[in-house]
Amino acid sequence: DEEGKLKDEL
Amino acid sequence: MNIFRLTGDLSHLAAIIILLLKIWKSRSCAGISGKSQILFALVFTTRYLDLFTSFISLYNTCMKLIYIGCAYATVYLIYAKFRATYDGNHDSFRVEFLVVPVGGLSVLINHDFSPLEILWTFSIYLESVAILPQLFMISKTGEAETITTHYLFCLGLYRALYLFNWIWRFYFEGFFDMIAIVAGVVQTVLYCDFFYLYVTKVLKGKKLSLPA
Repeated sequence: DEEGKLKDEL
Repeated sequence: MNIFRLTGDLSHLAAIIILLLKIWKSRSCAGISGKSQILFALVFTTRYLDLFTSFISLYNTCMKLIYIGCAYATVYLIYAKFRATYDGNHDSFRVEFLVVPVGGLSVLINHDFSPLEILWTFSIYLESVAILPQLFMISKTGEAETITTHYLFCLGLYRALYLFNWIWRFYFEGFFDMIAIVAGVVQTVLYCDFFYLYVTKVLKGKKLSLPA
């Protein structure tokens, strides 16, 4: 899902 | 990855290294809030639980390991190795007033009511206020060592750069995460008066001292 994308941030 | 996020991560890494070296080289944690460092260790622990379940990149994994390692090493130096130099009297911020509301909020406002997501949300909210014990301690002692102000500047700058990163990602990738953005704005705003003192005093070679 789109929000999961930001989990690539520290 | 974009330039704002990269410089943000490097600024964060610099802050963590500066603090660790300051304590290690001076063999003293005077003026450092151990409570803030415990909160940061908690932030990294609850945020990086996916360290072993999802691989994003070598950079991502390495940085997470470095952050967690340095955070716990710093807590160890403060509360064990150089415990005698820990200024507990001035490090008196009641962290339960931070952890409890942040814990409640992360259960109420999150993207997904799953353990990993709630812990990630908890870490985002907690990080935005984790520096308060340190800022409170400086207001109580009325001063801060110059190296400590450089640590705080890098730490404050990192999330400010992340705000630009989120603007960049919204514009170019159409992604944004309201929880991270709101917490990041709060976190950066908390540094504003410190930023003002840092620019007007420390950068002019003066010592950072607050009107007691």
